[in-house]
Amino acid sequence: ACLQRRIFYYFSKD
Amino acid sequence: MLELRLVQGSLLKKVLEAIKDLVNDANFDCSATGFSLQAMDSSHVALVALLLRSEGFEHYRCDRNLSMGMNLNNMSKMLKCAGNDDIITIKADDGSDTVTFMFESPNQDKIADFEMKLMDIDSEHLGIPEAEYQAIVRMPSSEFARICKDLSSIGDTVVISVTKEGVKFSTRGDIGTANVVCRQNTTVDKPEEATVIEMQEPVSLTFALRYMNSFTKATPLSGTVTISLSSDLPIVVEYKIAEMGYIRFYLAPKIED
Repeated sequence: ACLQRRIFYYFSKD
Repeated sequence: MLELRLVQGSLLKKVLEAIKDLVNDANFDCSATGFSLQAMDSSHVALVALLLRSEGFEHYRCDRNLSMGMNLNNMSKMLKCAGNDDIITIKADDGSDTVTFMFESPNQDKIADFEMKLMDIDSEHLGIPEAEYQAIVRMPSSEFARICKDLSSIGDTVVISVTKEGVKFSTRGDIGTANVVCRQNTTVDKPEEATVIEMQEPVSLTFALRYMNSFTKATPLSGTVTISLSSDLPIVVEYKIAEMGYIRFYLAPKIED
């Protein structure tokens, strides 16, 4: 099974 | 006061077609740099970043930084009313809750204006770090679109692997498997037909094809697409917009649970 990562995991809030 | 005159209005029409299915509402930011947008899809899995530089507009007046919240589906409806050869001017007054799109036919015999309501959008602006990518592939955008479309009829995810042999797109589904390998090919008639692979080290990542197919709606904007991959970063699928800027799609990978 594959887990879909979210963008937040990589990019932080400005 | 904001007034942006874009002679090649079709560019803006194409931009909207490229992003309206991925993002519902977004803030368009206007500054001295240009007209830009950063927005995520509702699942927060993909992010789109658009820049149309001020120098690309025939006339660019932006007295102060302005953020305009727009429903992209409604914006698309309005821009569809512009002819492909029309000059499009975007106008907004300070503090106004509307934006006006003015369409001029090339010989000035028809001028139309469409006023659209703006909306308050509480969006999060993300910091995208500068990164060195393990592999960067530049290929014809139509070829990339074809591969994504073909593979999505077989499976739901694509594994993109870059080795010194080339770039491989693989999928598997209930009916079977599919692999498409594109080798570096620079012996072509036109530069936009080339496939160029810059690889620092081999990389292999898995992505949802649904999003990849959505990104390929930007194909009419550019003859080539640039795909940047690193094992610990979202993929970047970039379409350069001639003389003006870019549209970049970031997609978080799927990882083994």
